[in-house]
Amino acid sequence: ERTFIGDQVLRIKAKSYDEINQLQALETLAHLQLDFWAEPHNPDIPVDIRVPFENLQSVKVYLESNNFEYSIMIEDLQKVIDEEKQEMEMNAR
Amino acid sequence: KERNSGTFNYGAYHSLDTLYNTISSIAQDYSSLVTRQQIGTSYEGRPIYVLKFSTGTNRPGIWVDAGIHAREWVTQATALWTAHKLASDYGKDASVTSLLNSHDVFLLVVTNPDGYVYSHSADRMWRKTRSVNSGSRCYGVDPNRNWDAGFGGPGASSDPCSDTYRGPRAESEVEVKAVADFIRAHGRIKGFISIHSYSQYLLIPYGYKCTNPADYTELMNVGRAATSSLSSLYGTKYTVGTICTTIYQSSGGSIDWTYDLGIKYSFAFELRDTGRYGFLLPTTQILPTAQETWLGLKKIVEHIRDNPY
Repeated sequence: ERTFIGDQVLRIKAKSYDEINQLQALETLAHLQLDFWAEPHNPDIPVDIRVPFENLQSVKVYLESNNFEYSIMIEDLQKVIDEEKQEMEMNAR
Repeated sequence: KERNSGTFNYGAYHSLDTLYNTISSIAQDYSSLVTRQQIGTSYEGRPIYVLKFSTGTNRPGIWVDAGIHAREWVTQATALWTAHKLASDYGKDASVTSLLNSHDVFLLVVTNPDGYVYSHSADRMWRKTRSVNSGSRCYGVDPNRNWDAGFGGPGASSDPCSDTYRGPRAESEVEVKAVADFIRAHGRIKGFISIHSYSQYLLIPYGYKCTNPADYTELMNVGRAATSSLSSLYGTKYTVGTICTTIYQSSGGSIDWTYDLGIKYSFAFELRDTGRYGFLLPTTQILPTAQETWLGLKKIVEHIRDNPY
């Protein structure tokens, strides 16, 4: 079973269409294995990206060096999945 | 005590088996109104069940589906709650009664059963179908890039490893073909509503091109009325617009195909987000999501009922 230990979901607030374009370019970098939960298309709407643990540093450096405003929406994805699983097991019982 | 659809816990996420058992229970408990029909079989051999709500013959139909993207669990949960709501409100709620006295409703609770099972057992973040892509190590096709609407155009990937892989050809996915065949064979579907999560949008065609549909003004008005009604319950804010202008250009989507087929009232719902959980929306949010969505859905189906074409 695939696990997501340490993966984070980042919420990025683009300030302009230039930044939207930069985020779209990020999407094409397949080696980062980014999973866009909410796509970059409009500065009014935040972009959510699941970032694998091993690429967190690279992505955060990219965002910070390009002055992107972002927050961590989910700190550790696996923790939330585990909670969801426990809840399902409890409901099943 | 024998299980029935009235005692089921709709405020929880469940396995496919449990969802399918409950679909059967709803059909049994409301047998004069609801029937379960198998419209196809998934790539891995699972039945694709649609619930048909009908009080007569040769009625125009309204289609609602959920869960074409496996990981959007709140959508399957919402659809199941909606199925029970429709069944239990018939004969009690004037609007539902009048709707079902004139139209059939077809509700597909789990559009992508293989993906749903896979998201429960192997990869919680799975979005696609589970078909084998010849010549690739990667599985699955994004079923909402696989419809015959601008297939292969912008906003869909030709890479089988991408989460938005469009597939080798339109309707290559049996799950998509089953629905498309059903819609074509029926011939009188007047509304088509596809339920997704989690961006809080009510979307209208088009996605494969950035031009407005001929019925843009009417669809936008219906959409605004629906989201206004939805928001009245918990204040959840929705954006209404075309896929292309609201999200981004994306080809091969279901509501573009249905609109071009002549189904004027084609909409895609993107259900609520709490801003913290994305696809992992906590179970405490299922019932509020379903309840508010119902208000929006009701506005759309009432408009379809009152504006025959």
